[in-house]
This record gives sequence, C-alpha cells and structure tokens, in this order.
Amino acid sequence: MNIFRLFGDLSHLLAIIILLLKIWKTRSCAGISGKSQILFAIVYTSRYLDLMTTYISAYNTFMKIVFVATSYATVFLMYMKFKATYDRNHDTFRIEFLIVPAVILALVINQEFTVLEVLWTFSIYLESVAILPQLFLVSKTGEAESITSHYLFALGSYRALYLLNWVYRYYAEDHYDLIAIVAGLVQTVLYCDFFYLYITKVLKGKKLQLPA
Amino acid sequence: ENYIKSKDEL
Repeated sequence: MNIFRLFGDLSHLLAIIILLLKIWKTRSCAGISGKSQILFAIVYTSRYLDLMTTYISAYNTFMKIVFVATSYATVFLMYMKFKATYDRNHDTFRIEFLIVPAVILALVINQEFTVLEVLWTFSIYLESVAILPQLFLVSKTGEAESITSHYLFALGSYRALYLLNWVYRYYAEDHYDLIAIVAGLVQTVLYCDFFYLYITKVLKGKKLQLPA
Repeated sequence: ENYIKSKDEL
C-alpha cells in the first residue's frame, strides 16, 4: 500500500458516498446515468469474485464488500426507489457497445486464460469506459448539478491517483501491470475535458455548463 | 506471491 493508492481508494469511496447522499438527500437521481451505475455494478461483481477465494487484507476485503454493496444499492435506488426521477430520455447510451468489446478484448488480451483472470481483465476494460454514459448524459443535458460534478471529480481522481500508484510501484517494487495501466490511462483521459471544466468553472462557484 | 502482488489492488 502507498499514499497514492490509499488516497485513490478514499477518493473512490468519497465519490460513492457523495452519489448516495445526493440521491438520498434530494430523493432524486436527476442528472445521474443509471447505465453507468449498472456498468460499475458489473465491474465490481466481475472483479471481486476473488473475495471468495483469496484473502489479501481486512482493508482489501472490507473495501471490496463496500464497493459491491454500494454499487448495487445505487442501482436499486435509481431503478426502483426513485425510479420516477430517473432521466430515462437522456440516459440513452447503448451500454452493449461497451460491454461486448470489453468481453472480446478480455478474451484476446489477458495475462492468463483462466475464468478469474479473464473476468478481472474484463472488469478492468469495462471500468475504463464505464463513465461514458454519464459523460454522455451531462453533454446531452448540457449541464450538471454541482454535487454531481463533485462526484465526477472524486471518481475521476481515483484512477488518476492509481496512475501515480503504478509509477510508484514500478520504481519502488519493480512491479507493474500493463493491462491495468493502459486501461487506467484511457479511463483518466476520458475525464480530462470534465476536469478542465470542473477546475475552471465549478471551483469558481459557477454551474458546470457544457458549451452547447 | 505473484497473484497477490498484481491483485492486491481494488
């Protein structure tokens, strides 16, 4: 464990808490993409199957359970409890166009052809594009509530911090995982446009308005 | 050992 990964995980946890608070407090999931939340639930389910087989640390197990539980809770809140506030008309990204290529790529490019490894690789590839429906929704509605942009900033920062963690591990532990690094780069690059808007607008108290 | 190293991340 290193400071980059710890802050990355905390930023990830913060993002999930911000989202749950936003939905619970405002009793609305307007502006949030349910499709991205479904993708995150798939990502954590396919990545954390090793919860059953491998114990790494209490922290690792605890965080995995939290991520899986909160991702399903968010999907439940969006599609059941606060279903009436779900923005179905704008949340139209075809997630099969993300899932199918991730499955194919995981079958072709992986570290070893076992069930756990291919599922883990699939989850890495899917996570790198899982935010696209959310960014697509924000671009379609042309704006985002500030709480939603804080959520996106925390979520984008988590993988950016993981990139620093991988640099650190390469030099300090002589360890690296190219699949995770390349996917992490793609994932972080997708946020660049948003990061720019967040820093130049939201932090100045303005609303996040995308140029129409 | 190698498994733990590469899969100890979330």
